[in-house]
Amino acid sequence: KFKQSSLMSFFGKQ
Amino acid sequence: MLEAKFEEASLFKKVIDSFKDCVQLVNFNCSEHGIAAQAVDDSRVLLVSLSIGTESFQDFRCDRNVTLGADLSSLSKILRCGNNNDNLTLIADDTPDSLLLLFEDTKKDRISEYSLKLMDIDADFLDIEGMQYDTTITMPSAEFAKVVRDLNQLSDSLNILVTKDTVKFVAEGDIGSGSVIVKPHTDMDKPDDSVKVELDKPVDLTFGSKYLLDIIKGAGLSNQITIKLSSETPALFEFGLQSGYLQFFLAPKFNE
Repeated sequence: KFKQSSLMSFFGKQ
Repeated sequence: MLEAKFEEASLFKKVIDSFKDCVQLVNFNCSEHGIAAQAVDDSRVLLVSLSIGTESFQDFRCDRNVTLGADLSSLSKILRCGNNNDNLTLIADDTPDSLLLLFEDTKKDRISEYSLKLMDIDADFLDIEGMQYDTTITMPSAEFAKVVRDLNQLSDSLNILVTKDTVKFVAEGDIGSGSVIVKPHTDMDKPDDSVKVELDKPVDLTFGSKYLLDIIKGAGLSNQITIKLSSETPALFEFGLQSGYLQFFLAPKFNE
């Protein structure tokens, strides 16, 4: 099964 | 003071309609370069980034940077009150509590004025600049929208596979499976019908269909969509404006 990833695991916060 | 006049209200209406269903509270950052916004959906899977350059306006004046925090469903209600071909001017002072929207029908000499209450929105700003992608696809936005709508009927996931000479969309679900292959080609007569694929590395990625359904609401903004994919970063789906863009960044699904 596929699991949805989150944007937060890719982008740094400013 | 911000005074931003669209020759036709339809442009701003279309832009807002393109992302009002996936994010609700948005800070519009106004500067001498135009109006920009960034917002993430509640599930933190889809990010919207908007830039409307000054060339998209008939007149644009912004003396000092100003942030307009707006509830898009409220903004959208007001935008529905104007006609598509009315002039639309957005007016705000330097520390605004509200945004004034002025619709003018110059032929009929009718002026409608609405005020939208603004809000303080505490939102994270994500650094989305400077990402590297393995492939860039440019194709007709209507064609992409149809593929997404069609394959959504079969599965809540859409797999996109890109090789040198094909883009393959695949959906596998309980009732069966479907795939659409799109090949690069150049249409001399209608350049917007062309499909272009630039590829550094083949790509095999899967996305949630419900987010793609949100993204294709931007298809009315531009005849073409640019899709940038990489196994390392969220996908970028971009609709160009005459000056500026509406971008969607979508986090992929991964095989567990």
